[in-house]
Amino acid sequence: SSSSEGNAFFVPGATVATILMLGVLHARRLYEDKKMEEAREKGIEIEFSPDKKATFLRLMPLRTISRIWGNVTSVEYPIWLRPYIYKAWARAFHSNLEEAALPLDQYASLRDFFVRTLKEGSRPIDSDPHSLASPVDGTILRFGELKPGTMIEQVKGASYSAASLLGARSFLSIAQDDAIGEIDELENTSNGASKKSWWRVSLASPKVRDTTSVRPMKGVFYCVIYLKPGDYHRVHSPVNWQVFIRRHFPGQLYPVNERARRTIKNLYVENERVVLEGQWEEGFMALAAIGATNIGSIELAIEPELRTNRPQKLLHSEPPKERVYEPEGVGVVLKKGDEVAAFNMG
Amino acid sequence: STVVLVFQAPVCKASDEDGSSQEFKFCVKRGDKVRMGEALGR
Repeated sequence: SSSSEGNAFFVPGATVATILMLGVLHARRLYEDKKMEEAREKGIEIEFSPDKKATFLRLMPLRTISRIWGNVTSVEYPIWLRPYIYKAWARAFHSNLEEAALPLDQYASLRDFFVRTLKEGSRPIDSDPHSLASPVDGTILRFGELKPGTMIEQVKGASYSAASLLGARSFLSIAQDDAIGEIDELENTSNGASKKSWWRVSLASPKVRDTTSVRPMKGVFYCVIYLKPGDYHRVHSPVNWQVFIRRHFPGQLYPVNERARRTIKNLYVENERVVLEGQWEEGFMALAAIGATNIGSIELAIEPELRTNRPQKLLHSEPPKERVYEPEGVGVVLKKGDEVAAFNMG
Repeated sequence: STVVLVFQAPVCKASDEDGSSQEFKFCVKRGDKVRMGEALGR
C-alpha cells in the first residue's frame, strides 16, 4: 500500500516538473520574441550573435530528425479525429481553415493537411501585367537592389552572396543573348575557364543598357520571404516566365526562424534548397525555395519526380544537381500565379 | 521555410513614348505580411 502511494506521488511530481519546465521555457521564448518585436518596431536592427544553441544545432542530425518528423506527420488519423487535430494546429499557428479546398476530414494526415490547396479565388493574382506578384504567403524579411559588390543581408553583420545562393553554373546562351556585347566576359578565376551566367553578368555589371531600344537600364533586385508554419505552403509563379534550369543543393536543414537567422551564419546557403532559373520580360529571374528542419523537402510541380531531403553522407561535397528543362532555350513556360512548388513536412 | 527571388528589372527612370515610367519599385515594407498573388513591386 505504501509502495503504490509512493509511485502515485512520484509520477505526477515528475510530470508536473516537466510541464513546469516546458512552461518556463515557453514563457522565456515568448518574452524574447516580444522583446525582439518591440526592438523591430523601434527600428533597431537585429544583429548577428552566434550562441550555444547554434553550436549545438550544428552537432544535431537535423536531416534525420526532419525525415523522422515527416514520417510521424504522415501517419493517417481516424476520420473522426482529423478535424480536432487540424483545428488545434490552426489555432496554434493561426491558419485560416475556411480557405482549405477540402473538408478537414478528407486530409488523411497532418502532412497532407499542411500542403493543402486553397479554395478557388482565395488568392487573387495582381492583374497589373508589369507587377511582380508574391510567390507565397509569408513575411517580407529583406528586399532591395543588389549593387556591384553587395550581398544579401541575413541580419546585420551576416550576409551571403547571390552567387552562393543560386549556384555558379553558367547560363551561356541566355547571357550571350541578353548581354548584347556590352558586358565584359567574366573570367572564372578558380579554373581559368571563361564562363558567363545570368546572375554573374548582372551582378558584375548590373546597369545594362539595351542598345537596340530606349528600354531603361536594368538592375538586379532581391526579395526574401519567410513562411511561418501556419502559412499556405505552396509556391506560385511571380510573373510570366520561362524556367530554363533547376538546381538542387542538398544541404543542412537548420531552422530558419528569427533566432536561427541571427545565430547561424550562412543559414540560407547551408540549407537544402531548390533553385529555378530563367527569364522574364525584364531579364533574369530566379526563385530559391529553402527548406528547414520541420519543412525539409521541396516538391516541384514542374518536375514531380524530384526528391529532396534524401539520406546523404556527405553534404556540400558535390556541385548542385542540375536539370536543364527541355526544349533547351525554351524551358518550362509558367504564367503568373501558376503553381511551381510545395514545401512538405519532413 | 523561405523563398528568395532574385531578378532583373529597370532601375533608372526612363519614359516610353506615352510618358510612363519604367522604373521598378517595391510596394512592400520589411515585416509586411504578404499573401500569394499580391504585388511585391511594379
